[in-house]
This record gives sequence, C-alpha cells and structure tokens, in this order.
Amino acid sequence: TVGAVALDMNGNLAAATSTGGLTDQLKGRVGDSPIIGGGTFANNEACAVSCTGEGEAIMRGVLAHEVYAMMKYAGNSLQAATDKAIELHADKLQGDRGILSMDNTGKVAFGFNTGFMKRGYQAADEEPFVALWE
Amino acid sequence: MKKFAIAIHGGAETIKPSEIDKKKEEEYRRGLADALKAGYDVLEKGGSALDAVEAAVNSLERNPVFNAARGASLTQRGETEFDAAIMDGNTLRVGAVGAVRYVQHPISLAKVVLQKCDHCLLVGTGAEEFALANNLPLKAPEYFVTPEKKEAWLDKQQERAVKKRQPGSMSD
Repeated sequence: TVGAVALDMNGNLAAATSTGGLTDQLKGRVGDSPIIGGGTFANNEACAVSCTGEGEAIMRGVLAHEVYAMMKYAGNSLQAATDKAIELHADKLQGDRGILSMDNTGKVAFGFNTGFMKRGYQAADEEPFVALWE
Repeated sequence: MKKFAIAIHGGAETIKPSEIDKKKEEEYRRGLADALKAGYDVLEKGGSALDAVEAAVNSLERNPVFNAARGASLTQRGETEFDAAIMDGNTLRVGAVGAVRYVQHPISLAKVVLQKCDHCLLVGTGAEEFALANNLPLKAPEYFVTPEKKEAWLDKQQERAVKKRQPGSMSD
C-alpha cells in the first residue's frame, strides 16, 4: 500500500491511498484503502489521513476518521491523535498498522506499530525527509 | 511566504533488518524521494493538494518495489487486483475504486470518479468500464506482476498445500 497527504497554497488538504492488497487474498476482497474513513480521509477542519497495514483491522477500527475525530472533538494534537489511533482497540483488532497524517498547518505525523514504515515528507522550501527504520 | 507541504508512505510492515538488503533499501529510498518530488513540484507551482497527492501516488504506482499497481501482491488466483481512494478536504468529495484490474493508475481512476461520477466508490468491471469510458490507460496483466511478488505467491501456495496434507485437514 502507498499513500500521500498534502496541504496546498490555498490551505486545502487532500489524501490518497492506493494498494495491491494482501498476498493470497480472495478474489474480490477489498481492503481499507478505498473505504472512506477507514484507510483514507481528508477534511480541511482538521487533517488528511492515509493508512497502511492489516486492512480488516483498519476498516473495523475506522482509523482514518478516528484521527480526524480525536482532533476535532477531543482536542488532540495531530501526533497524539495519530498515536492513539495506532493503539485503538489493540485488544480486539490485531495486525500491522501505519498511519500518515497532516494537519491544516502542514504539520505531519507518522504512527506505526511495525518498526518499519517507508515514508517521506517535504514542506515548502525545506529539504526532503525520507526514512524507513529510523 | 505561502505554506504548503506533502508527506507520503510506501507501506508499513513487520520485518527484520536482515530481511532487507542494502540494494532494496536504496530502491525504497530512491522511490520515496522520486514520489516526494513529483508531489512537491505540483505544490510549488501553486497546484492543488488533490493533484499533488495524485502525482506522488502515481509515481509509487509505477515503481515495482511498492505494493500498488505495478508490483502489487497476487491474489489466491495469482492475479493482481487494486483498490484506491482520493479525498478532497475542502469539498469532502471522494473517489474510490475497489477490486479493479488492468488500470495502470488506480488513483487516477479514483480521481476521475471524484470529478465525474455521482457515486463515491466503483468496483470491479464497473470501475474498469468507467476507466475505458474516460480513456484512462489500461495494461495487460503481466505489466503488474514482478518476479518477487510471484515468488511470494508461490511460497503461499506451497504453505497451503502442506497444510492441506496435514492429518485432520479437510481433504479426505
């Protein structure tokens, strides 16, 4: 799975996620990526989110929308909301999770419970940042 | 100074450092840098966040080391199927596609759904026909399959065959 979130010069946010799914999945199985609020969500009022990992757990946890809701209704910061969404319902929803999120000021947050997430970030007139393990 | 920013991911998985060699790591880092630049260039020219995330994801979909479009995982049948979604934080419009094959850029098909369709999510042949109707590029199945993903699929088949042979398994 791959994804991107962005803030443009007009202050608008967008999120995009695209995936090849799971090895050996059944024909016709659809994962979290195209489920709005599951693997992909964006609303200028708070943040844009793209998820990766065990799709069934992300869908059942509605994780992308949870990041948005924890910011909008519970006043969490972007990173706090992202970290909480990674841990959400961990007793009932097992599996790898990675969440990429950006708020309407251009701040970014990465959350993941796997120790490895391919990721990158670049803000206006700053150097690009790319990371895997670190 | 006008503020804009982009962030990307190429997936998160539980793996050990020993499972990835330096060459693979380098391919990941280069692929991420290419995608970041593709999206950043759109923003820097005053482009929309929607166009920027599409450009970044297109770059990752073309890159066989990432699990999306070219380089996708194989289903139980040994085929590739794609899902994608894009959402505009300003209008709350969305475009999403599920279980599509042959579409070279699933995220671009999702964006056309966002722009031209009254529905939010199209799946299977309906989504593929929408791609045809909007002249989006389609590719033959082999374009999407990499040797690495084929090998991962074969391993799974063997795993399943062994499980089947174990005593008490379904087969008589």
